[in-house]
Amino acid sequence: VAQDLPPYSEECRKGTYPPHGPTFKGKIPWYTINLDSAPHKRWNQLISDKKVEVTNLIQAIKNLANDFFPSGKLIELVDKHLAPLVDTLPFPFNEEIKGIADVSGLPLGEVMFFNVFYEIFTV
Amino acid sequence: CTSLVAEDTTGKLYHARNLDFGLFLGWDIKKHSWEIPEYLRPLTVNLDFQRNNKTIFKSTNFAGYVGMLTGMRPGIFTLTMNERFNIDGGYIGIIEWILGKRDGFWMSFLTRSVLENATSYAQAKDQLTNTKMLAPAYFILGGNRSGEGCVITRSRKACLDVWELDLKHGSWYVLETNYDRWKDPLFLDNRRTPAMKCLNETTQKKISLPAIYDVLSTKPVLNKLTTYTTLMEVSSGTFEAYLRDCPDPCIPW
Repeated sequence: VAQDLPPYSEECRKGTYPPHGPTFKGKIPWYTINLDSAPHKRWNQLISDKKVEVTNLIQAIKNLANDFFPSGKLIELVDKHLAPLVDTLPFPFNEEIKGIADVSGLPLGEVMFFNVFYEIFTV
Repeated sequence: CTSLVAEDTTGKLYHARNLDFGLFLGWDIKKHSWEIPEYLRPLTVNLDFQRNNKTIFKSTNFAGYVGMLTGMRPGIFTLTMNERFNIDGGYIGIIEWILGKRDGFWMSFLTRSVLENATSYAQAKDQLTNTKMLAPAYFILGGNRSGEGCVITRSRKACLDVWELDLKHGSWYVLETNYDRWKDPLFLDNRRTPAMKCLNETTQKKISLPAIYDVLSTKPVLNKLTTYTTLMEVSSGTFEAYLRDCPDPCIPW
């Protein structure tokens, strides 16, 4: 069913559940996060499993940033100046972000950047 | 994003959302899609947060992101967050934070904190309404009793509006996209009207999670930015999430 230019044109869909067909891209895996474990270690299993995907996303964001600021200054700023900000975040978020950076091997500033992306993006 | 809370004729509450993210962040010419949603889909996970081996809350989230955008405290409340664009945006909050003014909450840390610690719909509503924040946002909150559902419109420092279910006057659902409810949406990005049209066609009598999935599968409610759809039913604890795609022809937002 085609989507024309606005104003809205498509008929309301029926019978799409259970999810199937071209608009269904797959099921989402479940993970348990144990709040009794140390914040630094809570995300270890998930990040170990998704290390490549997290790295790919952050690299994509860096590529976009470099398109806008080809000098690489923005990423330099993120790496140098966002990392120390992690210590100003409330507990346990600061420790969790540090744990994610350790397990993923990504620079702390870049993991911080991903976690505060909403605040940056609302402009 | 599109989030909604709906109540059926028996008083059962449903809460669902499409998460749309990545507008203007790189268009892939070959795949006819935005780059960021393509990277976010493989990162999408459902999380079961437990204490003493018991579930405290469930969430659909992105690996590496410690805040929450979508979640449910089974039997108590459901919560989603939609982005609110404003010139008095989060970047000002960040600058204030860097300069040492740290009395506000980061948006996604607030939602995580509410999901983790609030033990009632009223408590969650109070925290989401009254906590000072770094960025504006829409919070869509559902409870477990008839009439418990609202959209909270937040600026960084104040609550601008709380829009509640009002069954006595025929409002059996509340629906939020990314615009203040008292303003018209941008004419190029009107997901509100089609979603409301589909909900009205469904009627309160026939509302259910499958019916809501139909609404969230209708273009342009479903669009090129849609990463996942989450369906929640608080009383039974049902929590389902699915990765989405919108092959051509499909609107880019």
